[in-house]
Amino acid sequence: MLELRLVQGSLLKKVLEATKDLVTDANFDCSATGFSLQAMDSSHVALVALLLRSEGFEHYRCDRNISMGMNLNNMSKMLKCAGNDDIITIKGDDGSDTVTFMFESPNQDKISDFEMKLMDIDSEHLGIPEAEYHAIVKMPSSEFQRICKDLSSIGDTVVISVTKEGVKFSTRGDIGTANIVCRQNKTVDKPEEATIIEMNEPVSLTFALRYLNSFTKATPLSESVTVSLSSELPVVVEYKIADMGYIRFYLAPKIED
Amino acid sequence: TPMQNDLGEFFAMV
Repeated sequence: MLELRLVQGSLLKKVLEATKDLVTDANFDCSATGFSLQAMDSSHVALVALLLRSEGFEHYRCDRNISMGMNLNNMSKMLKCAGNDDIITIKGDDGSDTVTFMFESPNQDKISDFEMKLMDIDSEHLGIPEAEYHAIVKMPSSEFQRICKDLSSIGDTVVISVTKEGVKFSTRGDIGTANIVCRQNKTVDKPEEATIIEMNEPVSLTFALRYLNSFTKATPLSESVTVSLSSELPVVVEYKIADMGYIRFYLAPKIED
Repeated sequence: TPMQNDLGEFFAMV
């Protein structure tokens, strides 16, 4: 028996919008810790890891660990039928091949339930060790989104370099080149508007902009984004989900041939 | 053009 009641149902809607273009099918894992997902894109270049902690749900019942395979496009279709202010409850029964999404309007005058077929998915779970990163950049998520979008109109890849001067995003394409440098800026009205650069050592890595642009679909989930870089590791782009957990995207770097 | 790495080169399957 599984019953997860999420008062801020819009969070789940936003999570689906952030993941459905990167991953087609995924197993949602439910345990005492929370509701989580780990899935790679079809080319095994990018990975999404989601955690919504059990404490973030108004009601969280998960009698035993369960994994539910879902087609994210179909799940998104169903969640789009929920209002932005709706409370969403996810229900499942042991051994059932369906999951139910129940939507309640804030004043309880409309209650809907949508039953979706589950699917068997061979999960390819990767072990991601805790790592020390050479540099961690925290910046407004809208700014990161803007940079990725702007640079992708010039080139296909971006070089992200962190030095003591700041973080530089560079691209080149047929029409020319572009460089955007963001310096640390803590003198802002709100902490989420700050750009904070923690650097242990300089790092420079190349990434496909197509994937970074896809990650920025998580922008509505958080005012700020954290980009963690190490020369021997995939980049981690993390959006914190208020009081609940996170959505993290991992992207393997490109290397010079 | 730089070559694209695969995540499997960094993280092991569990």
